Amino acid sequence: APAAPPAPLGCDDPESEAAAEVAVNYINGHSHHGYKFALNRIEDVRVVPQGPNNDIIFLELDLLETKCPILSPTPLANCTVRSFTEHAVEGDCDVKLQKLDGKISVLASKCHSHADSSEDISKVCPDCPQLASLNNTEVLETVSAALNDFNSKTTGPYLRLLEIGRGKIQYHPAHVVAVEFAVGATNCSAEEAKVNVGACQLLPEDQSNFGFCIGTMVKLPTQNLEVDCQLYGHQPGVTYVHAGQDTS
Amino acid sequence: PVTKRAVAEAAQHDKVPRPVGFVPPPPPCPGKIRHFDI
Repeated sequence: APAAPPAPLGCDDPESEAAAEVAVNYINGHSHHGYKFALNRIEDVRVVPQGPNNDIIFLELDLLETKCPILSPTPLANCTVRSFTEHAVEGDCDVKLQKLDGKISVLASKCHSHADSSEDISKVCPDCPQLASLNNTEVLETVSAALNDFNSKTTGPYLRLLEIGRGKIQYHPAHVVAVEFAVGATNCSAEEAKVNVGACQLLPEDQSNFGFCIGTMVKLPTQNLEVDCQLYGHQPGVTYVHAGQDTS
Repeated sequence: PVTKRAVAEAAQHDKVPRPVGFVPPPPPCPGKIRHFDI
């Protein structure tokens, strides 16, 4: 009697998890903006045999945003997943992979991400700050104030804004705007920038030095601004692709 | 009435007897949730 067809691959089978790990590393490695994503759930897996030791694997993955910016050198395993009450962001990805002679590689991937709904957050945590749009006026003002404040006090290189990662606004019990943004070191010191900031350009690729800032502006009851920026140091081969130049 | 009862009993016996405590395997997908479900 012909051999029975192999049982369909389960979403929690080791082979599916190995394929999902390859897929998540590929997705993070080919993303140029925002944050790294971690695997939350394998929604579906489908294997299409192509011949001996040659399978096409289709994965449907549920990812969750972590707190690690995409330019951060932190290994994904050490990146904390943003919690539900911190206004989580979910990624849905469809990935096509090939397993050839035991080696798994990604052929194509398509993802889209979306923040959890404000209603869901409010139900669980009425006073939790909620994500604001990245072009929200208060977010933009807070990023600008935080970066200027840091540059006015730093003894290191003058930093330029690369992109805003997220902005959250809380109205109770105080009016607080919290922002996260990516920065790049320029060829100026902070002192030189005071003289001619126009001459301050991001360092060339072979010297690039990216970093990340977190700023908090308390507006009421009294105004108070706090900002902290960390530079990662030069990471060979890591480049920042300005928005709009990105490939899908 | 005899026929009906006989068929009912026969049908009952045709079912594959399940061992006591049989737990059906979990569906292959979707998989486990590693963090939380949105």
